Amino acid sequence: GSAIGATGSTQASAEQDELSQRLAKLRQM
Amino acid sequence: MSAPGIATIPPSLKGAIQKYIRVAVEHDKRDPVIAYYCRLYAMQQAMAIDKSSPEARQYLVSLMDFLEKSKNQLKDEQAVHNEIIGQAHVENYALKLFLYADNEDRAGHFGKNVIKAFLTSSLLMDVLTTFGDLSEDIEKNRKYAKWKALYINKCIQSGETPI
Repeated sequence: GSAIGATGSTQASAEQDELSQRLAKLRQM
Repeated sequence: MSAPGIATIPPSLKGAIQKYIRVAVEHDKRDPVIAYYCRLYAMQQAMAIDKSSPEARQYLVSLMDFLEKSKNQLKDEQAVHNEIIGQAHVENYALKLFLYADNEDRAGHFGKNVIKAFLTSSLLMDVLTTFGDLSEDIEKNRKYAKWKALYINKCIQSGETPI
C-alpha cells in the first residue's frame, strides 16, 4: 500500500512541477 | 478549444477564483487582454490554494491549456507578450472603470451598473498584483471601490438613498 501511495504522490508532484514550469514559460516575454 | 467555464471550477477553488473567471468571460470578446490577465491571475491564485486534488489538477491543466492557446492566438497583441505593456493596459482599464463609477456615483446615479463597475474595477486592481506591489493610489482606489460597491448594494436593498 505505501509503495503505491509514494508512486501516486511522486506523480502528483511531477504534475504540479509541470504546471509551475508552464506558468513560468507562459509569463516569459 | 473553449475556455473552461465557471460551472467547471472545483469547489476548493470556487470562492477564490470564480469572480475573476467571470470577469474574464465577460471580456473575452470586448477586451481579450483583460480576459487573458484575469485568467492568469486566477491560475496563480488557484495554484497557491489547491493543485493537488484531482479535480483541481484537472481544472488547472485545462485553464493552462487555454491560457497558452490564448497567448498564441493573440500573437500580435503586445500587451499579452510584454507584461510591462500588459500592466499598463490593465491599469488604464481598471482606472477608467473606476472613474466612470465614481462620476456616476457623484452625479447621484446609483444603479446595478455602477455597483458592477466599482466591483469589476476593484477585481482588476487585484489582478494588477500579478505584476508586483500596488501603488498607494491604486491600493486606496481598490479599497474604496470594494467598500462603495457593498455600500450602494446595501442601500439599494434596504431602500435607503446612498450619501
